[in-house]
Amino acid sequence: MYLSSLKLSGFKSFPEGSHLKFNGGITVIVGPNGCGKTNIVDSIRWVLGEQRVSLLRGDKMEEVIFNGTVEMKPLGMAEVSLEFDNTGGLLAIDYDQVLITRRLYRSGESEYLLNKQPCRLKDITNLILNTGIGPHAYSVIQQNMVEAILSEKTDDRRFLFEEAA
Amino acid sequence: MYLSSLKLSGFKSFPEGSHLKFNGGITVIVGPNGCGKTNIVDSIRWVLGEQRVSLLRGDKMEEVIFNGTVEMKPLGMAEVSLEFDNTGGLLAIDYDQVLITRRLYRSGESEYLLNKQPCRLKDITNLILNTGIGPHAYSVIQQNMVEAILSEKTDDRRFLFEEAA
Amino acid sequence: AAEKFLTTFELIRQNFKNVFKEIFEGGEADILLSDINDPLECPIEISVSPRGKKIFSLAQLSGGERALISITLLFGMYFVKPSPFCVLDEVDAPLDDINLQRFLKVLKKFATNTQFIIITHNKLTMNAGNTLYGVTMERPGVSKLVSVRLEEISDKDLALTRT
Amino acid sequence: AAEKFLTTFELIRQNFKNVFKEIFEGGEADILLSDINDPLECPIEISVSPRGKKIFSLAQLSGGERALISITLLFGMYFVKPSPFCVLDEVDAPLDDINLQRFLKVLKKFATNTQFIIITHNKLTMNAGNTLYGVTMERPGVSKLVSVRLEEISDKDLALTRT
Ligand SMILES: Nc1ncnc2c1ncn2[C@@H]1O[C@H](COP(=O)(O)OP(=O)(O)OP(=O)(O)O)[C@@H](O)[C@H]1O
Ligand SMILES: Nc1ncnc2c1ncn2[C@@H]1O[C@H](COP(=O)(O)OP(=O)(O)OP(=O)(O)O)[C@@H](O)[C@H]1O
Ligand SMILES: [Mg+2]
Ligand SMILES: [Mg+2]
Repeated sequence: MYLSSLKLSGFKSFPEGSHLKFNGGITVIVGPNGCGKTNIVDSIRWVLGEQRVSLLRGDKMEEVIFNGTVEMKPLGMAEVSLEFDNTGGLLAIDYDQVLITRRLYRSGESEYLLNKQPCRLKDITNLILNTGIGPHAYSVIQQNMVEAILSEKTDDRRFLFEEAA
Repeated sequence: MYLSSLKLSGFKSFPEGSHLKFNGGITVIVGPNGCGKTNIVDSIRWVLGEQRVSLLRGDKMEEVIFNGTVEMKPLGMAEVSLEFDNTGGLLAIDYDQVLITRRLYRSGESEYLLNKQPCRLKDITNLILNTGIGPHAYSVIQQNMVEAILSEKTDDRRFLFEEAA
Repeated sequence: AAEKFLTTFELIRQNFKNVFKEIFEGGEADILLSDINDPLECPIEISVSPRGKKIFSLAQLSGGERALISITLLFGMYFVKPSPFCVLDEVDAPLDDINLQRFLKVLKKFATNTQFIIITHNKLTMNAGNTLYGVTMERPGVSKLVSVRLEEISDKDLALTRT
Repeated sequence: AAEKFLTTFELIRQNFKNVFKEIFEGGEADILLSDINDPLECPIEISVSPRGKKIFSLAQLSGGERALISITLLFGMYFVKPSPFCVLDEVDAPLDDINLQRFLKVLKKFATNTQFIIITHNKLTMNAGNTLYGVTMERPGVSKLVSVRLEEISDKDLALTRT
């Protein structure tokens, strides 16, 4: 079971379709400050169902949609697709390749798709439940996580432990 | 006006006397994680009169005293001396070299000295008042200052501005 | 629920200690429930002493030491409920070269069973990967992906050229 | 008191904008009192757009961009009430090579009037200094100072040898 591909379109600083292919090993992503690397990490959290906008560095969910530059207009929709190689059968679904897609329109309307078939967010979260897959703090480790984990506010720490339980 | 020398003895991870000499230019301090570099920064804040224990990464002021290792016993006193070249006369005191010393004993007792003469903390803070010298956030810039400055809690930000005013 | 939490907690604790041994090469580490009779509410304490040091509170530890402990704890949790993949965003930033090499050694060992996606500015980390993607912004505000050959990474981590 | 704050605020603002121009080479930056009639209590807003980008909130900016803005603002305040010396503890950690070089260029320019003491793990920053001190811990928990020659700094920033 591994991530085989990630496609971003209209998500944050990726207005046009961008496609990353992964193999099962160690993939390293590099580039200058502000070029979009953490946006890629945000897109993985988002397509896996992250609803906590603060963890996506925004105030409203609408802020994940490409908001334009001095040269380009904002777009009306963000879409991210994540494909898993499921030959191990970890995901309880009868496909070797599993494609999860999430869309958000400026109207606030959301769409979710499983292998290109419309579904509800619930279907996606149920599918990945108990597989360990998900936007957990310990599997998608953020840029400023050190202080959050060692935080004196022991609620933050407890929340982390409960995610793993 | 520049810092010409810093001496630490019994301060955090510097049990024995350690002496840094500075010229007026750019001094770079390097070393592995946990070897004592930020402790040097803390000692500069401390000798200039820092009373906010949290900014010295402790819960009580006593924690700046060398607390021992598996091979060495704790010490009973911390002492830091900072020397300024005052040939410009920025500090309103009739000396070309000005030595500020701060000591703390485990009993909680503190001593302050100006050119080796005992004085009160007040004498030191008055001397450096209005010279710009002091443990300000903008002149002794900490390792994790980014989040504090851009913090959404705008009180933190206001406090910073007031330090400069 | 308390049962389940206690079981998970003990697993995290064992994993934390094991990962700590591998990364820190000596020293002591533990996590404790401050009140065993109130497992679902009480504060969770972390106590760590790198080899030879006496540490009274985590705040005393350096920036790099704290980052390393934090990653050790996250890995500890990770192995209780492993995801097939783990994404790391610049966790290596505060580490010196020696700690970075220890971290990468542990990472490669875990990579036999886990797919890692790592964001970094560090050359040593780049060398640990088997696939390398570059992200650039030729047009301001517009990200573009390029795949990168490792030999093209010179001292400037921005000399990314498309293959 | 409001008078004094407003005067200082305006000085910080001008300095912030000037330092920003030097470090970011383009783009817009400003700081504003959200309520000019309540200068001593109202929130202070920071708005920044690197060249060509449209930024709606600081949270949108990357780790490196935020670090650079933060250092720009601190320098802006610094020049309102300059101390003869400024201590920087690993502020360069999140910066890529290009931003680091811009930062060092600005630092060297300011160093004609200000003494800087900089803690770093970065080779480029080490090269910017005229005095270099190494701190080591041969005995666990006991810091020791060594002075270092620049030619001795190899790829291992820990190969510190006493002169
Ligand atoms: N909704 C959006 N629309 C367009 N651009 C956006 C949007 N949200 C964020 N951005 C852009 O993304 C940039 C930040 O990208 P990101 O955080 O991925 O950088 P990074 O590569 O991780 O950099 P660093 O190395 O500094 O951490 C911002 O400068 C901003 O211009
Ligand atoms: N009161 C004390 N007595 C003895 N040792 C102490 C005391 N306070 C802190 N230390 C030691 O200082 C170490 C941390 O030092 P410091 O924060 O200066 O590291 P650093 O060189 O800045 O590292 P980094 O590069 O990771 O930021 C701790 O590991 C701890 O052992
Ligand atoms: Mg980032
Ligand atoms: Mg430090």
